[in-house]
Amino acid sequence: VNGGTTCAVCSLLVSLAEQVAEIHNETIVHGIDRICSFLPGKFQATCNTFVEIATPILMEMAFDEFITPDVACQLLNLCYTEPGQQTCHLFPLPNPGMERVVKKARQRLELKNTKVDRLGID
Amino acid sequence: VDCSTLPILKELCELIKTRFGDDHLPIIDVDQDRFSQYKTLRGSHWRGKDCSDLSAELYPGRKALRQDEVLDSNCNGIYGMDPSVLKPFEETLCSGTKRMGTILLGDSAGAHFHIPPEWFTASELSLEVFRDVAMIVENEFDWPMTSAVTGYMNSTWSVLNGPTNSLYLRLRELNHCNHRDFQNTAVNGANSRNMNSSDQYGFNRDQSHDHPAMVIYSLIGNDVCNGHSDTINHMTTTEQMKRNFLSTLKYLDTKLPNGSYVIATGLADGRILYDTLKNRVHPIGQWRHDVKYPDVYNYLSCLEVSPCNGWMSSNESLRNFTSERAANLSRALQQVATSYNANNFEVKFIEFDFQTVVDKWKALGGETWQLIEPVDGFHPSQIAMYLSSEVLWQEIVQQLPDVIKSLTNPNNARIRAVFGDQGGY
Repeated sequence: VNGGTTCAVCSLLVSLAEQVAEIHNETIVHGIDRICSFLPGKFQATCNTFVEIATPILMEMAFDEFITPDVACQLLNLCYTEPGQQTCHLFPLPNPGMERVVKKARQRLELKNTKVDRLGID
Repeated sequence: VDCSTLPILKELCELIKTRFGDDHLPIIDVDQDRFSQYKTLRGSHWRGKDCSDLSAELYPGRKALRQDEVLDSNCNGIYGMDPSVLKPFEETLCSGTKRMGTILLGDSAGAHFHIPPEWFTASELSLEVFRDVAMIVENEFDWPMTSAVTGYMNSTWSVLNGPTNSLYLRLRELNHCNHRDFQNTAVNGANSRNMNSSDQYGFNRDQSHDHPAMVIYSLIGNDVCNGHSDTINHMTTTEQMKRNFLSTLKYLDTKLPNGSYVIATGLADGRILYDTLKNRVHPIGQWRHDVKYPDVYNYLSCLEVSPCNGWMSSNESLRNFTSERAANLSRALQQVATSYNANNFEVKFIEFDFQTVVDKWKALGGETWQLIEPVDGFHPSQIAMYLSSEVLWQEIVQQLPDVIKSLTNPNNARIRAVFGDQGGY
């Protein structure tokens, strides 16, 4: 439910990208690029597809401290909250609340004309 | 895209889907004898390496064909003529001895599930830690080759630390003629329900052509572990457990050569997981110290992808209930094991007392958390594998002292001198 394994993988990947970026003092997009470059060839294509689609949202993370990996994966539609279910989060919830942060970030992305469709990661 | 709908790939897809996905058999197995020369994809990391993939008559564990005068039919590395007596080596070095293969019917703990913690630690990510990612995926994130029952090699991987010892290595040490005679048919998520037809899990033994085997039936958690939010409703009941185990024993009686043994282990008490890890930081939270194990447990439960809601839970009553059910299921296994009369094997029951492993490790100066896989916070680590094999062996020796004594081959030194590593693995 709520995105299941795909959601979990997304949160981990975004979190690692964020941490790698901090360690190397670079942008989060470069951080995730760096992670992809560590993978063997056949896994790099999937990783790069993820980066390509996720880049606008990952860039938002640099400007909004409340966009945690959990929020980023909600924005990517890889995590969601199904009716009657609680919202899942691995990292501490952002102060204004997950729902509010997601809503505001979506509005900003729409203003920038960024469309994020659900990723077809199999 | 469902690859089985593609005309050219259909047959290959079906092969992968059924043979690998459902039956858990090696994919690369030309002669279809269920043994392979390829390491991963249920190959020689999981079961003794095939000495010929072009003849279904040659495979590990079989009785030697024409005493292996010319060919090594059972892949134990012993073949040819002994010039001192003009008899085949297999006859002079192995014939008079009692042979015993090793077979595991188990779950992810038996297969040794391990995800490298380096993959979740930002400061340690590098090309090196992902070097073996293909092998790891092809082995379903399992490391049977370093496991407690069928492990045969010390880890040479930077992402897996710790020594290896196993039941197989001990039986091989007693009699070098047992070389390569092992099968790890464990499957991640296996429980007594899907084990009651072991055929599905690639178990392979022929009553007339193969040597007896020591079968370890070890399902230490999945009968009480599941990811459902109503986890208790999905736990196996004691009656179901008895029925399932009985069904497996009946099946084994039609497959195992006479003189075999089935050792059933009880379920683990998983309360140790939460008790040990509740205040520890998970590798993904190392950088900011913001994610502890209970956070990971709750997150996985929320997504309903937890391997074990019962034990990986901050709800103490639920953890206690899960342990109580696990103990009841162990008693059910014990009752069946002590009352079942098989035609071809003897059944024994041993507890899986992880506390003994903990005590041993603490006596060596270690700490309990080192015995648990850091990424999933659920499975036994490589060190736990090593120590579990010792505990398992001590229990077996205690229950079958005469049998174990009778397995010694006095020709081992000569086998080493003549055949060296017997072809390795």
